[in-house]
Amino acid sequence: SARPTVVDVSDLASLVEAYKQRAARLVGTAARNLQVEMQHSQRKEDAWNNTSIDLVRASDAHCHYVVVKLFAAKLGEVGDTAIHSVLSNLALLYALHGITQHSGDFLQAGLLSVPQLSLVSQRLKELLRQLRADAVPLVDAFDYRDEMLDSVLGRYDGNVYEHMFEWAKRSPLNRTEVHESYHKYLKPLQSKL
Amino acid sequence: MNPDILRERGNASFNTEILTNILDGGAEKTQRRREIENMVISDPDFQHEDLNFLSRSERYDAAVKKSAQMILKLREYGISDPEEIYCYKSCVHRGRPEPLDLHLVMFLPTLLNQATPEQQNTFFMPAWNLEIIGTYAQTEMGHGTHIRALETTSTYDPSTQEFVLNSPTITSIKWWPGGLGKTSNHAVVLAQLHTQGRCHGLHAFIVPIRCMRTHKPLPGVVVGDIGPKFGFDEVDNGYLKLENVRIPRDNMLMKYAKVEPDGTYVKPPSDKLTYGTMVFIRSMIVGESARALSKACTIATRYSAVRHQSELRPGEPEPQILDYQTQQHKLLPLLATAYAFHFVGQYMNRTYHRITSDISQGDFSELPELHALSAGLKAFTTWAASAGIEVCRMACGGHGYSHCSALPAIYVTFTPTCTYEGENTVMMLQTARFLVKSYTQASAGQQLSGMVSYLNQARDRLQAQPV
Repeated sequence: SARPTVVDVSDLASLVEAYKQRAARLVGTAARNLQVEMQHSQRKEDAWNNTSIDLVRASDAHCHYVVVKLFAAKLGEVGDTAIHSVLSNLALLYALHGITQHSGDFLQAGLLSVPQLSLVSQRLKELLRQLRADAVPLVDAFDYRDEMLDSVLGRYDGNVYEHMFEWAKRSPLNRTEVHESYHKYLKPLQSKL
Repeated sequence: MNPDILRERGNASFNTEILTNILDGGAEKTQRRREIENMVISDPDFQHEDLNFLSRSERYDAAVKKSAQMILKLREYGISDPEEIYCYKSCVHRGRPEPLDLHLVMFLPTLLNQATPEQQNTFFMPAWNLEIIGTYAQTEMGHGTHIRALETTSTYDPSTQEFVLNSPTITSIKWWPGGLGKTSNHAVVLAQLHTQGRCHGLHAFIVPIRCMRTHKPLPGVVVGDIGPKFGFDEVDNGYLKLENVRIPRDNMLMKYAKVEPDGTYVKPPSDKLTYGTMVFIRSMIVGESARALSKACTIATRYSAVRHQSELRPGEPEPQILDYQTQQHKLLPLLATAYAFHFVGQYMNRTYHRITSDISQGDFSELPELHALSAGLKAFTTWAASAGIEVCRMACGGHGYSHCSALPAIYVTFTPTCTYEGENTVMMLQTARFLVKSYTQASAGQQLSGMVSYLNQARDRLQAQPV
């Protein structure tokens, strides 16, 4: 059996390694299941089809590993200390959140123990608290102008309600105080009843 | 400025401008992007009524008008860098798709990549000048991702040196291509090539579909718009039925495969040549996932900072909803995902350009891995982003359902990425094919490289360990 990987849930490099091992295990499982199916199936296409759930899972885990790996690698290019710190927290949050979403994979692979999963959850909540203060500056950094975002809710100045009311009043249905359908249908109906 | 959001900005632990520069790839790129945005946003020719208040026909009309203006102004300002053109176009159409998308992103590049020099002389300049407005007609009503099953036929007639294009069945009608319904007068049509009694598989043909003088459909061509969809309201996704339409032999794109005047078929040097366009588009889509998700996160996060709701502690004023842990748990992992995908998109862009320059020197060695990686990341990021946009929309409560939030539009514009340019499950299975092949090689002791090299380590780890 594989040597258990010691995962430090606060260390991004350790988490990248865990994602790597998870992907390796799922790829290996899919490949071996495919082999087994080949012995049962007349044709390799049937074997492939009968293993496709495992195959998709393996690809998903591979891509997930690639994303975590590239996020961690990007941090190495960031010189500014404050930005390195906030991006490191984001990367940790992304990796830990992924573990909570796919905890079965990590448990089955022996990469994490049940007590460690509680640690992951705890660490994730701490990160939410830490990142809460930077949430608006982090989206400001995407630098979408109001005209590009085209959203009353997402306005840079945050003056949502005034502009929502103005927007609604410009809606075509409000071009006339009384819509023509009143005179065409409702009023005649009322006179008949 | 809303006081809540002002206070939020005062709490920043970092300089947002520096982070913006990192996301853009440098301060100069940030500055250039803003210049282009200013150019468009201050241009009265691009102003119009809120699209949400227009009918579908009015939206298409507004989009065509802006696209026409855009082409003229791109020339006038001399903007020719692909990334800057993309930025300018995104600003003009506010990130929404537009009727000329396929002409710019598929038709012109296909002419450049797959036409002979003579064919480029014939078609490229007219297409560059919009005399020829093209689209790319591959998908059919009954066939999409599995392109080998496409039914449209192109049969070579040596007596007239022409190809006869035909839609033999209802399911072979070309269906979905953007700009096909009302905008284009030509199409690159993917069809099964038949010559000298044999079928040689899919090849590309330039087919005139509308008269270049009157814009009316040509004889044997049945073309139109496929009707309203979940989104893409500004685009005339269309249908195309070909009833034994004859085109000259020169209209088959013959940079690689050829049909001689007598009908003899000459094979292309490699079947991987068409991979390039697919890999490019899929790499681009990874960046789109980041953009769409980051827009949705921007809207939902800013709104969560100004929206007050209910009470956390009895007697205290209503708190910002961003103070609720459940709201943080919805939005902050998605914000982290948007940043992750942004960096993956930058990586894919760099890798695509590196490997295509290798290919131009005849080195195809990394193409299979890039093909597999771009397919998998396209599926992985679009599934995650599509689901994430919907979480952002619902995190805004009822107002997330209003078009004034822009979240419905972001969702319906983005979610087709899960099915076009390769349906996601099929993409994941393509990646799996490469992974299984790599795993088998690693198991046989072969040293792997690139993003799959970990499979070697996995093999070593899984070997019997000395106690």
